[in-house]
Amino acid sequence: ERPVFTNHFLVELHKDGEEEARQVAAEHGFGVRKLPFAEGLYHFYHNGLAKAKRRRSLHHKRQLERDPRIKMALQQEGFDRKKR
Amino acid sequence: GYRDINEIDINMNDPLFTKQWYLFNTGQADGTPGLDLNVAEAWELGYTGKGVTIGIMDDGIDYLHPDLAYNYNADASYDFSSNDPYPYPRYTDDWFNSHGTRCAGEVSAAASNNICGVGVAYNSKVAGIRMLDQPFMTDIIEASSISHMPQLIDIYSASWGPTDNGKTVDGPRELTLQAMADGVNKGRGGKGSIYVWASGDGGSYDDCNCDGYASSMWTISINSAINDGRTALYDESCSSTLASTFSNGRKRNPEAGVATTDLYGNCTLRHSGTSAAAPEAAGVFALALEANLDLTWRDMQHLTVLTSKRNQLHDEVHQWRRNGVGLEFNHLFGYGVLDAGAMVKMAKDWKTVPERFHCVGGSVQNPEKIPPTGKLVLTLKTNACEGKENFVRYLEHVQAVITVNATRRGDLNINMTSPMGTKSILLSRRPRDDDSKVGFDKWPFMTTHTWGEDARGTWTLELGFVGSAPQKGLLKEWTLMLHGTQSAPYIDQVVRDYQSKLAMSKKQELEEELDEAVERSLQSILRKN
Repeated sequence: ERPVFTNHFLVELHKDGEEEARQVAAEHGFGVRKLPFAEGLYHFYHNGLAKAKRRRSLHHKRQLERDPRIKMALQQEGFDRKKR
Repeated sequence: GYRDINEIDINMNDPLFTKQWYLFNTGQADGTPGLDLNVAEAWELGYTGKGVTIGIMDDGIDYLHPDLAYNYNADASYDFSSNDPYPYPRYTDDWFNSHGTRCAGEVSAAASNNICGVGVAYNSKVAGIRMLDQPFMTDIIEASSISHMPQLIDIYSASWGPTDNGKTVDGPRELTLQAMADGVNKGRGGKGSIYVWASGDGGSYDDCNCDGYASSMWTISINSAINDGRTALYDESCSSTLASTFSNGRKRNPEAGVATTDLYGNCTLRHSGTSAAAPEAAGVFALALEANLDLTWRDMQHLTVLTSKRNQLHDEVHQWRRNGVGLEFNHLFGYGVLDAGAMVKMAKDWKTVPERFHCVGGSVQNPEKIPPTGKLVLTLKTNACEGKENFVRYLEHVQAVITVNATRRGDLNINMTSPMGTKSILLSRRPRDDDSKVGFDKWPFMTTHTWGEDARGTWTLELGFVGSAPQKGLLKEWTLMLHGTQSAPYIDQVVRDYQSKLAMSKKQELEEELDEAVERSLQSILRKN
């Protein structure tokens, strides 16, 4: 099965700090939320992107990765979960 | 534990209360009287969920519903599908997003307000975590939901999972595992978040050990029984299920379903599936937490094992058996149906169980062929890390981490037998699973059936095929992971009921301690002589 890519990104910053994360996200047009269980990891989401696409959003990924404040950006794959 | 059903008097004016047979079964909808969660006893003792918050990870909650609004915890709620603090369900004309609202009502619907029915923990608070209503789930959304407000939310209830189509093998991904580990270690001020999971709706075609959420040690997975004590047709069986609650009946009686709140201020009599079972358990655990807020995530599992009852649960295929320390279990129902009254009474006096250790009991790494007929039988002899810091003497969870390929994955059967002779069915036939490429890659099959046993000795793994055509397979790895305590978990517990599982287990532990003391004395005398 071909993977599906979503408008959610896992982003790791070089320097941990919510203020910096907010600024980085805003500059790139993303919303942001800190992941409470891990240091330096943030959830970036982009409301202008399709919620599910067959192709990676390479433009956004590269844009994020070019930012020197960002250590890593990973676009999240989508998968099925069902109500029981 | 016998109570005359006619002597119990609960005054609730909620119109659906008399239809909530799973709370108080007087034989409604052709059910079996007494086959219920025994919440009446817990309520009579004064436990109604006060001070406890349950998070419903689902498609949202109708927090304006008059039966939920009072108990809604807005501060602990969030909408991860829309990124805002208002987890209200998205409207569809078929009311598809009623699932979370129905689950929430089972736990926290207010009592005696003349609306719908009553929640199991009707004075608890409920938080909405909207995360299920989106085209695709992501690891980051699951992880965020599971780790949302772990100091405000005590219990997380999940009535979802990978597709129960009988051919999926899937579970939590990396971030979600990290979040769950963080939750059990740091949530609730270090006592651990409690994750309750619906065991799955795939029926006899599926096996809940192929669902990594339900089979996780960090979740309490809950199966369901119907109102006459049989298993529901959609119930899956597996060795990781810890206990059961109730869901709708097989009969077409419209009142045999689970009565709860529904969207837009409505009520329903028709909530069903193992989805309906997990929130009932979350409610019972909320009552136990009110009785003792110091309970850890592991204490809750011990209490579940010790207080769940066989009651009148029965199944033609899977019979009740006793494990090596005498605890009665069933492959479908786990340790039985939750008993809220027994649980709060035991919780009240409960002393936190000793520290948990992990031991790699051994590993088979050489590839072994699984024959088309007969079985591949492997053994591992372990001392459970005795003599080391991480010695595990009293088992809690046991995992068999297995890498195996087969020409037809669904025909593969895996059983594991403990040194004390308890056989766990780790994987049963899934006729729809025709995978021949992926197999299981370091998949952690889990069993709770050896709870309390001594891990030392020889473990046996049997792999074989059941199906119409001959198949071939290759086992590449079997690693035995033992989890439990070094010291006796029940020896310091207060026993109030001398017929209880706790009394039996404590007696065994005392006898073992005595034997060991005598042994030590004898050796000391022998050395002196």
